[in-house]
Amino acid sequence: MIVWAIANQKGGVGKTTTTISLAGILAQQEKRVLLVDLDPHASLTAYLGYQPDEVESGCYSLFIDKKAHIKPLINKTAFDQIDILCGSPALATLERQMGTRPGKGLVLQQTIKEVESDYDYLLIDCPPILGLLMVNALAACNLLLIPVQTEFLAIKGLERMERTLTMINQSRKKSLPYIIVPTMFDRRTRASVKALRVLRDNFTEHLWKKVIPIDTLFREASQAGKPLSFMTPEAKGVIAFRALLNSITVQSRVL
Amino acid sequence: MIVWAIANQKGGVGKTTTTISLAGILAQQEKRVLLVDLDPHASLTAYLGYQPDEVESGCYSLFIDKKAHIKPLINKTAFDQIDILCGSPALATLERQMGTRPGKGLVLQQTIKEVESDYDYLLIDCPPILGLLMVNALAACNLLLIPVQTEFLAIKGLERMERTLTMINQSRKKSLPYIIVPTMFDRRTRASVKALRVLRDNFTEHLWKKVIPIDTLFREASQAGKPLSFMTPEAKGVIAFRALLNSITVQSRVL
Ligand SMILES: Nc1ncnc2c1ncn2[C@@H]1O[C@H](COP(=O)(O)OP(=O)(O)OP(=O)(O)O)[C@@H](O)[C@H]1O
Ligand SMILES: Nc1ncnc2c1ncn2[C@@H]1O[C@H](COP(=O)(O)OP(=O)(O)OP(=O)(O)O)[C@@H](O)[C@H]1O
Ligand SMILES: [Mg+2]
Ligand SMILES: [Mg+2]
Repeated sequence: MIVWAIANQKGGVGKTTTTISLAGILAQQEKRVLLVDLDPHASLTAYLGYQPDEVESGCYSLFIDKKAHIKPLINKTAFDQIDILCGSPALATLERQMGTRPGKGLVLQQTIKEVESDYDYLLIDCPPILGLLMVNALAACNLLLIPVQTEFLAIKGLERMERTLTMINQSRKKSLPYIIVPTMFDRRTRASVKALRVLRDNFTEHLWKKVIPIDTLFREASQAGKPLSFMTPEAKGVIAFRALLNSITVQSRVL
Repeated sequence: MIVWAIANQKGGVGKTTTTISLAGILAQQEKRVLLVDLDPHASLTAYLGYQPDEVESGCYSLFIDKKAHIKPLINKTAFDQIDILCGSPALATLERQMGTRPGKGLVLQQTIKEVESDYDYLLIDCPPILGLLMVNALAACNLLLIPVQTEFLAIKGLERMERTLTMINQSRKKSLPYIIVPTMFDRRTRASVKALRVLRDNFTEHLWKKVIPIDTLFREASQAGKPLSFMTPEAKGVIAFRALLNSITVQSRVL
């Protein structure tokens, strides 16, 4: 099972959109995908038709109950190949509740072993804040995707994300590979073009060579509760995420 | 001193853009404005030219040091009428550190009294997560602005924001007035138009009657580190925020 985390401390950069878009394309390639929604705001859970406040079982139970098993907490979605471990507002209380419990950063890494052979891919959508939930995702994954909007405010936070990774890597045997994915690129906007140049000059080593363009169909897809590739397979946003998937799979063979 | 909080648990809906845009317009009306950046990601702090990781004094010190005074922690900005209490990544550790300290939700409300007569407006930019920092902002303000992108994922979280407010209001003598501000409205996108209709049908009582349109100049302004009104006073985004300011000031007189 291949495990990817999608994280960035900046809000609204396209983390949830990246997670659901990649999941949709993988599902259409007949891969079995488990989504994990670690965001207390639970956008991914809502996107797939669940009411986050009414979710009985999900990620939260995994952290709170020391003996919890992941399998019974997993929910089906409207898409055969895609299952989900739902997020819920209660996740926001974990930081306080877990306090200094030993191993609190490894809960997810330990529990997902149980489904190793049930899924081909496991994608983790993270909340826009550095804390216990993101640390769990970084410990559990073998590749990190960092969506970054091509604009000033989002890039400013990227240096910090890289510093966080350097810190996390000190406690890993092998350092965690990561790819920075430029999103919502609008070639008609000077600030967007300028921001992409800044990205390409300062983050060359980990930056994906292409971009995810602005595509208003993403908003239509979230309204319809479907990955965009299930709605409009040839949308420019889908073509771009397919190219990203290809780059990751080719790169992983080399890694 | 008038205190407004700008908050929404959803990321990337325009909280920081709303805060800086209103501050710019107020400054041009010769009002003295103090900005408080409660977000550990500190977009507002970065926008105004500070490096969040190098900030010596700011909001964090206010929470950590029981005897801290706010005045010495305030920094100047490039704009005469606008000062700032900077945000920093350390804010993300407060949830764990403050644990169950009595009065932890009232720190901001208590300390800002010291600058009552120094500023006309105090605007608080919040992180995209419901926790101690947002609770402090809601306790300290006398009006809450909730920017909401006109799209499905952002609206889904709005019901939860309203439930949070009902909870908070139980412990206030007078319930906190709030205005929901539709942002990034794009009349060419079907999903945006549909989302606005959903907002107008379901949240009529607190919804501002107009919208903040999509305006690519906001990205240029953040790159330039200036409120948009200082760069392009007649930009459509500025005109919209000026209209919002008028609505709030008229409404406050009635309240
Ligand atoms: N390439 C794109 N083109 C146009 N709109 C996009 C694109 N990617 C994402 N969006 C839209 O931007 C908004 C924010 O995206 P999304 O919710 O995925 O971000 P996020 O990083 O997950 O936010 P949060 O910080 O709240 O978790 C959504 O309305 C989404 O539809
Ligand atoms: N009306 C608008 N038109 C076009 N772009 C906008 C508009 N409002 C905000 N933006 C852009 O959207 C992005 C997100 O805005 P902003 O950072 O203000 O959101 P936020 O809610 O503060 O995010 P966070 O959750 O990270 O705090 C920024 O790039 C900003 O320039
Ligand atoms: Mg998200
Ligand atoms: Mg912000």
